[in-house]
Amino acid sequence: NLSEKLDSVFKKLRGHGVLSEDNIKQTMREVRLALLEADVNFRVVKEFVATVRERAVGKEVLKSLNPAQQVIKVVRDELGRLMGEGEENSLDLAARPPVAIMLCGLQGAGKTTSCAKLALQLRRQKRNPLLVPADIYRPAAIDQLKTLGKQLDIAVFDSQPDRDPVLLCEEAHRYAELNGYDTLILDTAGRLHIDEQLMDELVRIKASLQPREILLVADAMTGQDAVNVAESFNAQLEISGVVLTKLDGDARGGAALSIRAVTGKPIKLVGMGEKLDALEVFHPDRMAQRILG
Amino acid sequence: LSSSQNIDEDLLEELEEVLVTADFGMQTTMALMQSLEKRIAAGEAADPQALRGLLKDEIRQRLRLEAAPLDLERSSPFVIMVVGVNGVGKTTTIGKLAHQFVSQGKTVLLGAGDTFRAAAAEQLTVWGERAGVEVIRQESGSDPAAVAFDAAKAAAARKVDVMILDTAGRLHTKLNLMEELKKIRRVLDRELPGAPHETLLVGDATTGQNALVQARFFQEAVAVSGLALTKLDGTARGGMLVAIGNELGLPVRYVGIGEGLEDLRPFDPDLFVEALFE
Ligand SMILES: Nc1nc2c(ncn2[C@@H]2O[C@H](COP(=O)(O)OP(=O)(O)OP(=O)(O)O)[C@@H](O)[C@H]2O)c(=O)[nH]1
Ligand SMILES: Nc1nc2c(ncn2[C@@H]2O[C@H](COP(=O)(O)OP(=O)(O)OP(=O)(O)O)[C@@H](O)[C@H]2O)c(=O)[nH]1
Ligand SMILES: [Mg+2]
Ligand SMILES: [Mg+2]
Repeated sequence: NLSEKLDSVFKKLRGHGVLSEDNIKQTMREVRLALLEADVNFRVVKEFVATVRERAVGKEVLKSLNPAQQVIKVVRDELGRLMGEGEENSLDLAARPPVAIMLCGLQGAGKTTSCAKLALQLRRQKRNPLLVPADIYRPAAIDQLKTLGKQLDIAVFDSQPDRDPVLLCEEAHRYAELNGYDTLILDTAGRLHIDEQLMDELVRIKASLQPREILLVADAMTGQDAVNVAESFNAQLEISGVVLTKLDGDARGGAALSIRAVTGKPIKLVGMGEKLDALEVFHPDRMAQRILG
Repeated sequence: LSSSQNIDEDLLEELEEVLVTADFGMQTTMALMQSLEKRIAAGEAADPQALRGLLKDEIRQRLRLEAAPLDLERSSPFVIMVVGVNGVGKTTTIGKLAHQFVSQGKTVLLGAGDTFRAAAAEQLTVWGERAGVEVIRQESGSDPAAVAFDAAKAAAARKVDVMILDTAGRLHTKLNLMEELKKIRRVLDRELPGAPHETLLVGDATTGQNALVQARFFQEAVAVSGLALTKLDGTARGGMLVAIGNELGLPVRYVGIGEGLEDLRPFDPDLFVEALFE
């Protein structure tokens, strides 16, 4: 792992004062490799290493930490900071009900499952959520959300696949108002960020419902493409946060850093399994540790 | 790529970036760059154009597979078990395959082997309707091995040409779920000796280096015999196919290029390599 690799780079340095340019060069190479092996985007790694190198050069080698640990600390601190340590990342539901939360993202990322998980979480927080199936394209997508709602005993708006998704969301909003639901969770169809028509659909849903939260749902195993997707969704929708799914796997999850670097938006929730209670708060420091490997 | 007149550090870094951002992964990228530098030192490339040609050649070698289509005549019924992690496109790919086989004059039967995920059987049933083929299913929550058994039995009784069994998405790290997959495979073999004749691992082009880990685990657990890569209609390049091809030598059967019934193509290694540099 990175800690061991840096240890071997610094084997001869213990107690020698300032980190030299040459130690730094070698260690930055190891850090760069570790991040690229974790699927962090090429350009994001370039910028990250430049920042860390600046912080590490000239740093006094503390008596209490050996140089490898010192560099690791700089890396981990900067990584944690980038991941959002100390930042507010709770859901913003401070609006006149019914408050809308829109989930969007690429095909298969885990949106529908995350909508159900979120509904359960909100109900446990004493809210009264309404699940809204707005995916009219994928076979049985509406059935999928209705089935999940039934499992949780949470209301699901009776969407039909022959209705326009924007109209469905508007009808659901009216229905929520009339029936006392305070939160709308909009499950949208998976789509490519390069699909103009479908991206425009999201823009129209946003314009009409003015969701308090627009969450990009992203798969933790996503590779280099994460920057393209996140940049595009953010540019077209101004997302408010990210849900990172399938973190119960063994992907290093570098996509999280890529997404943070290009959007600056908080990772608010993480999916830790297929069960509906597998939704957790995001821990920036834990993610930093995981990415470093 | 660089408009530089000769091969320099900038061009090499540019090539490295092309490989990494196409999700070739660090192992493969470094191996490719090393091979390239050796060949440059041996005077094999005089200019950037020639260098690009060398790189494509190196990639093709690592991909070490010709397009390897399925030989459905090998067995009747020919059983395909479709596996992979969550959300990669297994169910959709099965719908497309059914349509393709039907248009080739084959009779097809589908098995709704995902008895776990909400509305999974319903989803496959719609695809069956679109392709004009029947779907064998049971109640949600039933034993997937029981559906495998039913589907195999029905395939034999009806003398269909192809039976495709859908399975629930599962992370390769969930050992109990991988055991379940092994059990399904045993049930198929018991009911139709030699089945499954193809164990198709479906992967997502947007996946990074975890794709190789997935392939290793699934290969080890259920003897994967072919790959399908989906979502190549997006901006992801699917470069991990090269690492998988190099290490496991798995034939790539199909690529998914969209969400419609017709959006499946046989894998073309030359097109794939060309697209990497677009
Ligand atoms: N292991 C694991 N699986 C997950 C997680 N979140 C979702 N899944 C699974 O991922 C697959 C896809 O989930 P969906 O909710 O259907 O994804 P989606 O984004 O709605 O898909 P589309 O609507 O087709 O774009 C399903 O098999 C889910 O059970 C997670 O956190 N961990
Ligand atoms: N753009 C694009 N989308 C695809 C492709 N293949 C599948 N999809 C979409 O990916 C999403 C997931 O597809 P599924 O077939 O449900 O995936 P799965 O592997 O069966 O998912 P689980 O059973 O939940 O593990 C759906 O929205 C599909 O329409 C493809 O080639 N291109
Ligand atoms: Mg969905
Ligand atoms: Mg499926």
